[in-house]
Amino acid sequence: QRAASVASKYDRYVPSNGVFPLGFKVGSIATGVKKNGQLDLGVILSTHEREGGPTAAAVFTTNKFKAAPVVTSKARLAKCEGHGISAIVINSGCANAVTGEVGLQNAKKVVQLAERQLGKKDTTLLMSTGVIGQHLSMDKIERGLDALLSDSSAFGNDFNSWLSLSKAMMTTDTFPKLISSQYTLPGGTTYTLTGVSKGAGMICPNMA
Amino acid sequence: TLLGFIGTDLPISASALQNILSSAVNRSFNCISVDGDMSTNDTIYMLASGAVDTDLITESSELFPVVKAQVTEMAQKLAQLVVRDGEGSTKFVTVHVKRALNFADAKVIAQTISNSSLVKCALYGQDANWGRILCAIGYAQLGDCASLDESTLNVSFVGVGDSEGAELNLIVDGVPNVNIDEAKAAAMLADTDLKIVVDLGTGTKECNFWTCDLSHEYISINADYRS
Repeated sequence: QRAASVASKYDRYVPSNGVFPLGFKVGSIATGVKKNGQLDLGVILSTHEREGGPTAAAVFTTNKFKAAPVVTSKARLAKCEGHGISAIVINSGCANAVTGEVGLQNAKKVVQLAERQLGKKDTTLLMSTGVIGQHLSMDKIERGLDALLSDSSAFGNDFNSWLSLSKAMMTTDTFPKLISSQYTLPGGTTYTLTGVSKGAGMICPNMA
Repeated sequence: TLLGFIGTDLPISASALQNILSSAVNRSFNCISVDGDMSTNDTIYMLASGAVDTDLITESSELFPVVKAQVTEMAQKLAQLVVRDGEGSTKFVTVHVKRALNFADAKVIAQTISNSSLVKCALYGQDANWGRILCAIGYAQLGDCASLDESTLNVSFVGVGDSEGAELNLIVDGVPNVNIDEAKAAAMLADTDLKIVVDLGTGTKECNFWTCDLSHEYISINADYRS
């Protein structure tokens, strides 16, 4: 009965195609943090070169005990005031939360590893989700991130790339959450919005 | 934990983008609950690549409110997908609190109903237990009770999807409807989707909040998650 329910949710809520915004590429990989080879690391790249770079905005948990990726990314965004962010690294399976100074160092290490491969500095944000109170498996994350970022063919701006990204974020989710829409503004400009989300438990956000 | 990302190819100034995202989140991701627990990791990012060749959108642009509304609509759909996938959930419930004095009161009441374990158990059991809804309204942590007036309080179940159009008035102007059509209630509560409407009758503000029921499955998933 449960399997049937999961299958019907997948059919009802997961699209089979989409439209995706110009200036982005996304990639994902299985690093081995999640069991049975599931995707557990995703990277979003903003590839459009424009003066001042892309703009970024964020809302974060108001839980007093913020996880290391939240602390690290909040500081990054405060410093750059929403300018020049061109990469977001997302890992699932381990939340890197309640992990103290070691957790913070690991979060910074992930940023450094990404920026080393991308040849950039101070342009990366993080998101983590999964088991709380355990440290990141840095050997697996480092190997996975290197493999992903050194393979340009792993990145795309097509439906399968975005669907895989949404799967790489999942934890207890039973289906990936991906929505995309194109809009035509008064005046004729056509633009695209695409969104991915994850979550199934420990859900009562009050972000700011 | 809730994680999300919204990408667009419009050129939007940094402050306008933050304004758009914060506003959209307050009417979407901050209006959902599966289990009442707030994660240490909740994060939503939005990036604007600016790859579409058009004027930069700032807070004073004519298009700013149009884009803000479209981002809010997408954020609500993404947030609702999270609730539909709530661990062990079998029901998707919209709690619509309307005619409150202010949005904050409407949201506190909607969230309190949505986080009530007893309301969520009744939803799982397909039981039209309006007493638990009333009880949750009564303990909602409101700054004051200005939004609450028993004589103007109305609570009803409204059918969605297959039961579209059906309405069950549970409390009418503060008086419980003891002659509930149980067959009608059972039919509505058998559906996956349901809407609980709380009309406070004291103002003009409203809040839509999305939640799910609480099932045995939720406990099975979370009893040993760490392992």
